[in-house]
Amino acid sequence: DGDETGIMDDLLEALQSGAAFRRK
Amino acid sequence: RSAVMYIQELKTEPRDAQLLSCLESLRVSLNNNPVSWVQTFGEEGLVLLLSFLKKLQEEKEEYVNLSVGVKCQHEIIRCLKAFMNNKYGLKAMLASPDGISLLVRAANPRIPHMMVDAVRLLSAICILEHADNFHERVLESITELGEEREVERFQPLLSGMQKSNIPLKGGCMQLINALISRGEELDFRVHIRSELMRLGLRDLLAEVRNIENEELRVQLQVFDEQAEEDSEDL
Repeated sequence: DGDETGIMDDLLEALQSGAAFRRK
Repeated sequence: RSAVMYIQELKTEPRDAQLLSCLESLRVSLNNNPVSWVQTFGEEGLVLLLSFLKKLQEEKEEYVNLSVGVKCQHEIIRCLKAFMNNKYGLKAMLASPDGISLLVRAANPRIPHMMVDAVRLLSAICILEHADNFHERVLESITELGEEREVERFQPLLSGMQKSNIPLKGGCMQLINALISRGEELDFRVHIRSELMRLGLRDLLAEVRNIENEELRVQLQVFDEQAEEDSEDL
């Protein structure tokens, strides 16, 4: 399952937009 | 060049301009090739990158911003970001014994442009959903470095916030938010926040609020909202 790419880009985007911090 | 050729070149222990040129080209390859290429570069390549980073960090920091060594360190951080941009690379980096601690050391306020990239990667590691609670490992590494240097553990983050570099201010706030938000216990979150405030974040926040920058605005809003929610719970 090592094929998934762009993981770091997605995490950085979620952090920058604030989405990573929204309570689920 | 193939992944194996980069490994061979790094094994010849290039220095200065030769190392920098190899790293710049490696970063482009890591970014533009399929995951199978990154897998071939593999743990062996990662170990080489981390050991170069460690050696460069231990070199004397004289004329720090002018040296090729600093450029090489920054280029390694960029290579690590590219390497970690897929499941395989991310897992390998997190499994390496000193990957996180070397990133924490790269969050060096004397090299602001590199610190921005390092704090962003650390923030991303903090928010990973994983049983291993990576935010705790990041915090442990931050604590260890503070103890080793006999300074307050969050001093580098606060120093980063004091720099004129606006993306760095945003990156530092992002890491602060990531560390706090992943704490499951209310006590933990309140403790970290008050430790930062005591160290000078309160005054810095007042200054930073006057800066017009979208990224910074988002991070300040997150910080305020989380503090408010916790204070209500308290």
